[in-house]
Amino acid sequence: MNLFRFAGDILHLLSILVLLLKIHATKSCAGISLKTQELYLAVFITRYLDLFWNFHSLYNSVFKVVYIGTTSMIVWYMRRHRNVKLTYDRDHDTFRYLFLVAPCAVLSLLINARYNLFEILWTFSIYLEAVAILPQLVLLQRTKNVDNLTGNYVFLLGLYRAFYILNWVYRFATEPGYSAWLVWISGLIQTGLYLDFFYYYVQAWKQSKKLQLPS
Amino acid sequence: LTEGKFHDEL
Repeated sequence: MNLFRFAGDILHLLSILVLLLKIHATKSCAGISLKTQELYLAVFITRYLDLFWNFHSLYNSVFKVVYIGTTSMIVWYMRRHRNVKLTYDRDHDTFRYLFLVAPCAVLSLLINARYNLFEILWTFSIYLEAVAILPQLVLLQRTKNVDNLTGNYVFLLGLYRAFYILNWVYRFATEPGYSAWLVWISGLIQTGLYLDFFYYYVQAWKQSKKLQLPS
Repeated sequence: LTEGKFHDEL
């Protein structure tokens, strides 16, 4: 465990909490992609299946439970809460799950470190996390005017990924024999998806303007 | 599953 990894995990948690608090406080989920949230829930469940038999540390176990719990709450709010579900922008959140899930499933069967069910599900979760933000980015693009909290949510998520890259660089430099190609390449692709958004986010922040994405 | 590579990151 190093400071970069810790910062990454905290930023990840913070991003989820920002979203959850926004939904809870405003009783609105306008601008939030349910597809992305459900994909993240699938990512967490397939990756953290080992929660019950692979104990690594209390830190990891607590984070796993909290990530699954908080993301479930977001999905519950968007699908079931009587007021919140009415604000869901389903007409614009039209990204097809299959376009992301199917290639990730095939890829995880073809490229994995070990051919067994849990390793393949773990690999699937790594691939799926890399692209799970896409429905959210498409929704932001479509609705143009991005409210502050949604913008902050995506920004914090991107920052979390950036810190994970620093964590890998640090581990590679300090831990003999450490390598994780599959995770590195997926992570680089994932972080790459945020670059465009980051550019506009920083521009808006510099000019202290409302974040607006170009068409 | 516990032998070999261990997934220690989240």
